Amino acid sequence: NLSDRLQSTISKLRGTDKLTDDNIKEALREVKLALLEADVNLLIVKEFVNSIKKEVLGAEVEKGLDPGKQFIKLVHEKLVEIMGTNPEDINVKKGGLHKVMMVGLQGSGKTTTTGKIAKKFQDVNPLLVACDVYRPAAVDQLLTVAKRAGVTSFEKGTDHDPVTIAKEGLEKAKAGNHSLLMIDTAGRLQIDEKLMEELARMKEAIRPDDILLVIDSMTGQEAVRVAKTFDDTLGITGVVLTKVDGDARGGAALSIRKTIGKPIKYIGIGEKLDGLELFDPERMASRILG
Amino acid sequence: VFGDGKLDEDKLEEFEDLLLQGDLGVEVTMELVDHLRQGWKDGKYKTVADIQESLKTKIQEELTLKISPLNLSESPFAVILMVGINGVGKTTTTAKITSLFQKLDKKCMLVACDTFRAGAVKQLETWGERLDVTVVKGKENEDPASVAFEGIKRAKQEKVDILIIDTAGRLHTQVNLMEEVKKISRVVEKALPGAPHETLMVIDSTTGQNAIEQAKVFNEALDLSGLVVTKLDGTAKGGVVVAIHRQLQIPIRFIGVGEQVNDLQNFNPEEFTEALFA
Ligand SMILES: Nc1nc2c(ncn2[C@@H]2O[C@H](COP(=O)(O)OP(=O)(O)OP(=O)(O)O)[C@@H](O)[C@H]2O)c(=O)[nH]1
Ligand SMILES: Nc1nc2c(ncn2[C@@H]2O[C@H](COP(=O)(O)OP(=O)(O)OP(=O)(O)O)[C@@H](O)[C@H]2O)c(=O)[nH]1
Ligand SMILES: [Mg+2]
Ligand SMILES: [Mg+2]
Repeated sequence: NLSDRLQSTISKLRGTDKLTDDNIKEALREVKLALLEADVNLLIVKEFVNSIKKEVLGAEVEKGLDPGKQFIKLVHEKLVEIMGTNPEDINVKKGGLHKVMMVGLQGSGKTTTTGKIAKKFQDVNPLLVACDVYRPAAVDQLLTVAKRAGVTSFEKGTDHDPVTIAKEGLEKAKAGNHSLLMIDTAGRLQIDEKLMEELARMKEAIRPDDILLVIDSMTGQEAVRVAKTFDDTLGITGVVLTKVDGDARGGAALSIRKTIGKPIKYIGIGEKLDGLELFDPERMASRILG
Repeated sequence: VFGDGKLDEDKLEEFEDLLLQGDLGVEVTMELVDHLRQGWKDGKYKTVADIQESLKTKIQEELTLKISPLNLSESPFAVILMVGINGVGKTTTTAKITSLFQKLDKKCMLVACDTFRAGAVKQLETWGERLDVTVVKGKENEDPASVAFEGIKRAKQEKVDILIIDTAGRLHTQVNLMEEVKKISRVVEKALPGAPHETLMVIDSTTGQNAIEQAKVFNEALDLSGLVVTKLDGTAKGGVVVAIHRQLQIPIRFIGVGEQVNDLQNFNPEEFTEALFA
């Protein structure tokens, strides 16, 4: 992990009373490599390392404090700062109608996460809407997920425009005493103009309170471009990082926070519908540093 | 992409950045760039074009394995086992490969060994209907190994040419699930010695460095015969396969370039390398 890697470079800082451009060069390089190996986007890594450098230069090495530990402490703190303060749950209240659209690339975990969030809020009577008309048996999957989560679902087969289905789902939610509307959409490439425009139309028709971008935590360098395009097109309100129960370092989380600045609300930690947790910025920062 | 021109340290850094952003990873990138820097210092490379050429050649060589073609004419039939982590495209790729073999006049049969995930069997059955192939399935939550066994039995009865077994997504860190997929493979081998003739791991091209660890664990468990890299119709370059190739020498059989049944191509090292620099 980073502290081990920094051991030899940092030991050279012992006895110095000031951190200078020269003596932290190697340490900064170690941070750069650690973040790249954790899949943080290259441009974000460069920005981060520069900001660390600015902060560290001229810093007095506190008497009695191991300069290496001080350096790592600073890196960790800076990461946590970027990761965001403790996240807010989505703002669901009984009696209101909170509308959520789930979006993201193919296979990231949208349908499963839709079920997880619904299960978490099952006491406000959620309604799940099956708006993926493309993937074989996607509607089936969403209906089964709803059943397993103990919540209601709405579907209109696969021969209708997903926006029409969403609108009808909204009407059903209003009429049926549901306080949470979760719209599951088909996975799509952020460069697919037609499908991105479909989401924009859906947003226009539904006026959601939340648009959650569901991202696989093992995503590599491309996380930035994906997040940016979804955000530019739709205005993402929050992110869910999935498959965090794996051992990917999760650098995509840092890239996304830095790029679109939206809160990471939840992490998916398993395939079952109870596998959802609130995002913990401290734990994610430690994981990324390795 | 870099125009032509004098070589300098900045230009080298531009190449380094390109490789890193393509998900080639720190180790592979540094090694490639060090080689370029050495060639530059030795006077072997003089211009940016020289560097680009050398880089393309090296990467392409890295990805070219003398591989035997897919084992398709096994007797009584060939068995292909599809594995990989969650959501990478195993089920869709199973359908694509089936369609490819049908065009070669092979009779195919599919086995739905994902007995756990919501809608998984339905998804494969839908593909089966579209392609007019039999899909062998079990009961919900049945032991996937027993469904695989049933698949072999049915394939023998119906004299198929190729049996493709689709399995549930699983993280390489889930020990019990890795044991489960090993068991599927063992049961298949017992039911038909020599099978599975191909064990293909499907990898999502948007994955970062974790794909290396995934491939290592799956390879250790199952002795993979090939990889399929999916979603290359997106903006990710899939550069992590260079490291996988280097460390594990597993041939890349196919790439997925879309969600339709025809969106499968044979892996072409030259095209893949060109795309890295596009
Ligand atoms: N281990 C693990 N698996 C997950 C998690 N979230 C989702 N999955 C699995 O990932 C796979 C894909 O999940 P889906 O919910 O179908 O993904 P999707 O985004 O709806 O896929 P498309 O609709 O095709 O774009 C499934 O096998 C899920 O069980 C998670 O947090 N951990
Ligand atoms: N754009 C694109 N999408 C793909 C490709 N291959 C698969 N997909 C999509 O990725 C999503 C997941 O595909 P699946 O075939 O269900 O993946 P899987 O590995 O079987 O998923 P699990 O069984 O849940 O682990 C679906 O939306 C597919 O349409 C590809 O090459 N390009
Ligand atoms: Mg889905
Ligand atoms: Mg599948």
